Order: sequence, then structure tokens, then C-alpha cells
Amino acid sequence: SSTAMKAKVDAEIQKRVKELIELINQ
Amino acid sequence: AVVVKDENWRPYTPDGKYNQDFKVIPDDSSPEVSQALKIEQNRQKWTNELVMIGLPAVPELIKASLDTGRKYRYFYITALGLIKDVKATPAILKYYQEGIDQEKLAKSMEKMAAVEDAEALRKEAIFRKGVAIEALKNISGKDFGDDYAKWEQWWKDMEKKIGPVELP
Repeated sequence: SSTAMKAKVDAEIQKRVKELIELINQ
Repeated sequence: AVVVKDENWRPYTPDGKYNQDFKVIPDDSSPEVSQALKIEQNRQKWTNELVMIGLPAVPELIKASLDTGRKYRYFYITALGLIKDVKATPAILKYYQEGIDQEKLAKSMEKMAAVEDAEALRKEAIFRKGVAIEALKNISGKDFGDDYAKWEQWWKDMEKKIGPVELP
């Protein structure tokens, strides 16, 4: 469903955000 | 750093004359400097990516910007300013306040004759405040310069409109 798809995309975005924040911190 | 001659690099003096035809650039022939430059450029690139992500990046950026264990918090503050989510203001004000505290500490250190440490701390404080002010300017479209009380008042007025915002 589109809700599940949206949740998946949101989760991917949050994963990337956390990655970027840690990359900057290294 | 190295000094290189550059005819096109001619900053003007206030009276309109050229004052130099050289510039000082980091010496990237040294592997350490070259590596450090690369990482710094990457930090800028990653910050830009966070800005592109925009609003979904704000909650994590706020958390990271408040984490005093992190060394490069100014990138997070800068990103928050560029994303322009007004709800990031309390985190930026806190960072600003830390700069003010550092400045006060630098003053008392000076009295104890710890001049070099005081100077280093003052520089950090000025940098920190500058980063915070720039972010606040981006978010608010206002410019209260280095007047914390005015920024705080602006935020209080804003909170009346949008409701209270708690720091995580």
C-alpha cells in the first residue's frame, strides 16, 4: 500500500540523516 | 600554508587601491593537510545533503546540535539555519548561550592571567556566536546582530503564535 511505501521511504530518509550526522562528526 | 602569487587576487583597501597580489592557501602537498582539507570539504558536502533533505532532517539535527560531546556541532547549526524550520530556534539559542558563557569564562580566565587559554576560548566563543547568529538570521529573516536578548524576545513572540517548543 502507499502508506507502507511512505513509511519505508521515511525510514530510509531517517537512516541517511543519521548516517550524514555521524559522517560529519568523525 | 603557502604563499602564491596571483594577479587576479587583489583585495581592495578602503581607498580603492590594491593592497596585495598574493594569497595564502593551505599547503596541500602535505598528505596530512590534503587529507584534512578533503574531510572538511566532505563535511560541507554532507551538510548540504542534510539541507537538501530539509524538514525530515530537523529532529535528528536538533538532537546532534545539542550533544556537547560532538566536535562539529556548527555544521548542524548551519544546516538548521539553512533548512529554516523555526522550531529549531531553541536549539540554536542554546548554542548561542553557550558561546556567551564561554565569553564570560574567557573574561574571568584573563583575570587569572591565563591569557592564552582565555584568547583561545574567546575566539571559539566568537565563532560559535557567529554561527548561531547567521542561523537565526536565516530562520527569522531578522537581524538583531549580537543581541541575545532581542533574539530571545523574537523567539518568545514566535512561540506565542506557534505554541511552545520543547528541546529534546
